[in-house]
Amino acid sequence: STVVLVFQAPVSLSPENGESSSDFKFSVQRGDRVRVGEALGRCQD
Amino acid sequence: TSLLKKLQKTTQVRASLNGGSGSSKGNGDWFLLPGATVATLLMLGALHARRMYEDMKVVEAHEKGTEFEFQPDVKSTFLRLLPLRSISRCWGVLTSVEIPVSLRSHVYGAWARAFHSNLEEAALPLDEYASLRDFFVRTLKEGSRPIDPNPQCLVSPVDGTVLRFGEIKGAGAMIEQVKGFSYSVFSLLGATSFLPTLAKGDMHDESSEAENASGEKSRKSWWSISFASPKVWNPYSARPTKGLFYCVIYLKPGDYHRIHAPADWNILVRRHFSGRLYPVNERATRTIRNLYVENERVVLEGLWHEGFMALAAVGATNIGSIELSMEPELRTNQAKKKLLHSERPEERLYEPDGVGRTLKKGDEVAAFNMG
Repeated sequence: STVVLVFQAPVSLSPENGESSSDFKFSVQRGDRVRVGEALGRCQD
Repeated sequence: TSLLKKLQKTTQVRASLNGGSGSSKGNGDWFLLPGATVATLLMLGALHARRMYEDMKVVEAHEKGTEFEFQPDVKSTFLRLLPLRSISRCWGVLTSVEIPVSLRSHVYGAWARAFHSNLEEAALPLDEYASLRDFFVRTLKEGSRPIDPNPQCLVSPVDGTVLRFGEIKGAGAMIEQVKGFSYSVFSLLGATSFLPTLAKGDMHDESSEAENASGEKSRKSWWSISFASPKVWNPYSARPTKGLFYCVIYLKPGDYHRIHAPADWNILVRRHFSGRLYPVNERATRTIRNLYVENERVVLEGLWHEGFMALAAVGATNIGSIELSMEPELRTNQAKKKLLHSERPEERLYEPDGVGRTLKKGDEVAAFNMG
């Protein structure tokens, strides 16, 4: 079985070129074992 | 060959010990059964060795950073011909059979050794799980899964292995299943999803076109009003400062199979797609096209403090049914009553006033069940 999570999170828009950069940082890597309650990522303040 | 010769010699020795005429016919019959058993065992052993070798190659490739590309094969074509839903339900019936109390700890212990489960975490003593199915969806002891208290963090909803994650960008809104093949997020969540996107009309791929019937239009507008009215979230005003992200987590047979809320979450809609039940292991992801889009799944959609959040629980052959804590009457992996399978999912709106079902981070949402 598999779970797919899709969610909105903040991104910043550069005032110079209008490019976006993610304010949400994943704290896991591909292939990592995770358990319920462990952080997948964080929104930066 | 040497094994067969040894068996033949043993047969001859036994025949000479028995002595007398007429024993030769009996000896021939005696030889047939062990011969077939040995051949079966050898075949199973060879298949297991091949599987282990392939798994080892996958692990080595991951360590080296090389990635397997999408490559359909004969096995994946053959899987399409099998009645996997019926097989799944049969498996469910088999695993629901009550196991004698004296055998329970041995059976569950063997399962735990085979699939690397931690039995010490089980909430109940092993003797109290009447069947393998009950054992499989076991709850855990209090405190076994501490929830990260940081309000800015999103936690894992399940125990498992992270397969993919990233940001969904571009007009296609595609999620990569494996290198060389992607699927549309709308195909996964449903064409009526309230996924905030740049131009929703441009994002539908061919597979979701069928769902985009003219009759949907009126319902969509009603949904839009329903979602917008609580003034919690307006996807279009939020668009410039919000991105869309995804994370795919695979649960192995030995993992804890309950799903928890990844954040404080208001669930507004539930969608049930009655699809196929292909296996979802690593090999299947790179050989079966649209694996997650074709498999039976339950999608929960709602809001968290940063906006939209959806969770798709995708079933597999061995774990075909999904049970929701907030809607225990929902039945999945049922025998189809119609000959023609409808692609349209069954939807339920929780609380039409838009309030939904409120869950705290870490609250139990659903469970995967055998069969």
